[in-house]
Amino acid sequence: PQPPHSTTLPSHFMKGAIIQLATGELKRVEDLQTQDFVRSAEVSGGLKIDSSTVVDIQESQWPGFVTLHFVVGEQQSKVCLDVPPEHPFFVYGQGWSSCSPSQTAQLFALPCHRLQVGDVCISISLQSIS
Amino acid sequence: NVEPRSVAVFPWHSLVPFLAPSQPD
Repeated sequence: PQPPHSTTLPSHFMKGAIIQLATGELKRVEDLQTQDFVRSAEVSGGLKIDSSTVVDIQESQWPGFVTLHFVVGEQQSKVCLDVPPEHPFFVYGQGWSSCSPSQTAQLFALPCHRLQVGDVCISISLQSIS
Repeated sequence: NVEPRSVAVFPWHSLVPFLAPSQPD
């Protein structure tokens, strides 16, 4: 397997970063709510929001990373992701969450909950054409 | 003179992972 391609996260997770929703509305990253993602997917076309449930969190084979195991969408597909522990995910009804909220706070000043098995994260996929 | 600061604006979909299920063979 290939190692994760980057050890630095983009600055859009930095507290105060300006995010443009698909409606055109601008919000700060820390102010985003579940509905902002849902609404954006609805109006963007071609993208759909999936519910991705965390089923396992393990140490990665790559130093400094964790491996997250998700089951994704209605089909309950299994997907693994190697990410740095400070990587934030948006959990339904809870908001930003990471495996290491303290590191996320240190690097991005973004307040986070601790990501746990059973959390349901927002992810996106391509909308299938019927 | 104060130069206007450019502010980066990021698209919403850059914040959430793209988790495409692997296609069955």
